[in-house]
Amino acid sequence: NVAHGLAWSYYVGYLKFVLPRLKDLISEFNRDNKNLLACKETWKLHILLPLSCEIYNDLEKADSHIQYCKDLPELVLDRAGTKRRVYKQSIYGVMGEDKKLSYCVVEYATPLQSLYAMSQDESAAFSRQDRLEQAQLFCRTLEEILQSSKECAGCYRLVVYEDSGDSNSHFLSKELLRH
Amino acid sequence: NVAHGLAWSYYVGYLKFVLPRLKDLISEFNRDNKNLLACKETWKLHILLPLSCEIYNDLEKADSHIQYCKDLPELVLDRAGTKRRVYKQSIYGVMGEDKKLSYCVVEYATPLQSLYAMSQDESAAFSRQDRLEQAQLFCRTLEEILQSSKECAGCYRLVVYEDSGDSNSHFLSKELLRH
Ligand SMILES: Nc1nc(=O)c2ncn([C@@H]3O[C@@H]4COP(=O)(O)O[C@H]5[C@@H](O)[C@H](n6cnc7c(N)ncnc76)O[C@@H]5COP(=O)(O)O[C@@H]3[C@@H]4O)c2[nH]1
Repeated sequence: NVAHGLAWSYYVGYLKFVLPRLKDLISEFNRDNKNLLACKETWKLHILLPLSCEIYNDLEKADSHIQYCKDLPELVLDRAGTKRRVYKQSIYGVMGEDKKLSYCVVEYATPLQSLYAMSQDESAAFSRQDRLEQAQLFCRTLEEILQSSKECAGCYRLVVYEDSGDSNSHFLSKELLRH
Repeated sequence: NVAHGLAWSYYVGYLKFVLPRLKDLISEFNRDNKNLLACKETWKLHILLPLSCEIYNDLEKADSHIQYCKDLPELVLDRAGTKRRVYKQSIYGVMGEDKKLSYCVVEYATPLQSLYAMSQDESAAFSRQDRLEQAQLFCRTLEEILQSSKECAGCYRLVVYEDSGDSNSHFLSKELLRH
């Protein structure tokens, strides 16, 4: 099952070592950036999981109330023969209906982009129906893996949704702001 | 099938955009590094595919005749909400039995490391036997995908092997040197 492997790969190849270090990276960032991420409740990686698998490389295009702010400090590791491979997350300002900006660490789950690309490539023999089922399976499997992972507890928030509408519906910013 | 999804994800999420740019990155590197990668036959990504899935994060530990040299110029892209995600490959000097050093761009196929980690985690329900079958399926699927990919033609070499022995057998360096 395609999604099962992608969820495990996303966990063992990324979340398993990024999430436990996140709080330290945010503290370090706050020291150099006037405590921008003030609320410790939001010291998590917000992972966007659109079941449509429609992912914007530039999050600002998904919702004009989401604005790129800065990057967290990088995590640099030797991995599988690549010396000093770079891992980093981006911080975004999210504007609420009160026009105030809250900051959080957010990104899409990249494996959903792989599912989308597979459904576009004829040789993958992967239909739109397969893609929807696999996206649902990916979210379920990821949720189970993370719930059983002691080292990742409290370090993430999965934001699963069907359709984020157009960039004026501000669906994503509202979703991110409701804890 | 786990391996099927991992091979496709490795292609659409990495090789499909890295491989076509490789020759340009190597030319750029050569201009600043006295034409170190002299032989155009080797202007490819050598992808190590151990069927055991036993991957060293530090390639020098796999074979003492392989020595890290430098990194290629980085490829930096906005991907799925991460601003300026960094992709880079490392260049290694490979010592032949004549004691001469040849240079090439080499790394392990990262998804095999995911298969290995899955076989170690009880909740993945993934045995050593599953892992071997999936590693073989991964290599076959990757080969088929890359052979049908016009944009990647001539940009890679798959190095599939059972066991690389200990770091004194120098299996890997000999394998890399025989085109
Ligand atoms: N050698 C190598 N160098 C790279 O820079 C690289 N980037 C991706 N990959 C491999 O390509 C495939 C597709 O990648 P994708 O981004 O969709 O999934 C990735 C992605 O969702 C997440 N991830 C890994 N590195 C990062 C990162 N730096 N930023 C965000 N997410 C990341 O975790 C998944 C598994 O990663 P890897 O297990 O390293 O192997 C990947 C995967 O097999 C790479 N392989």
